[in-house]
Amino acid sequence: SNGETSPTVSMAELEHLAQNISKSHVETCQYLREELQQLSWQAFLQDEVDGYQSKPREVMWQLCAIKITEAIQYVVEFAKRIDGFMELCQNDQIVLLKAGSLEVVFVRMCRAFDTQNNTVYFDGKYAGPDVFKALGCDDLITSVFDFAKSMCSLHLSEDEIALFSAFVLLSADRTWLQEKLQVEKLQQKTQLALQHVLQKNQREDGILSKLRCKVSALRSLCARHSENLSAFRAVYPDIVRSHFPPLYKELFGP
Amino acid sequence: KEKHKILHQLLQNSTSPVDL
Repeated sequence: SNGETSPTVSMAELEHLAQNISKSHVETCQYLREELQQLSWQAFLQDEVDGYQSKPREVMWQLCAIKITEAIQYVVEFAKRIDGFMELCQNDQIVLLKAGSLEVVFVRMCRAFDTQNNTVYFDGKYAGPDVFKALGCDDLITSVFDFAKSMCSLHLSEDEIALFSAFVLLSADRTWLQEKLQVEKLQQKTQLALQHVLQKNQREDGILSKLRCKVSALRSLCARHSENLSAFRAVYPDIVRSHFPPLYKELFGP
Repeated sequence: KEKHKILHQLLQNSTSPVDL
């Protein structure tokens, strides 16, 4: 709070890292915020909602897997542009992306979420939870929408979303990391940069602990996505094998 | 490595397959 940081990281270094991460986020965020706000009045019409609801379950799963995979490709690019990420060993880069890329997609989702109408930008328009009915996982969808709503209630700025995304991605407690210490150092620096940005933006005390709570919510969402995918795969193994994007299968494979 | 072929490719490519 007095402007001092850990003795090993200078203020200039934190400022530089915060700038690097914010820039990487803007360059790889898939949709600009202004673009999303302009589109927010475009919600799906009832007959379009009916169209999604009457799709066969496997077709809707495939569509969502494609959309998630597209979003994840941007997250991979975000990771690559974070100072220090590409210096980690390749095993750890993969471990972090396997565990964290969907979490970052959920964080980024709050940018594309309209709290007033409880809708999210999906497949060209804003969609409510009913659009995803055919997936057959109402509880997961409700949790994802609730998460987006609670993230929105924090009113994070773009640089705060960027720094929080990097913090989530660089989690040093993921299983199978080979050089845990390196990841830990990078995550600590990112956390300091996040604190620095929060202070600079004059955010209220307690915002950091609210963000920490979101970390466990994200883990639970991803665990539930995996459970729902396993249940789907048990019924439609061939659909997953032949029609799901290869990157999605690599990330969420059994 | 074989198990994460696409991730490896994405990490090694200087430009991403997505149109950024």
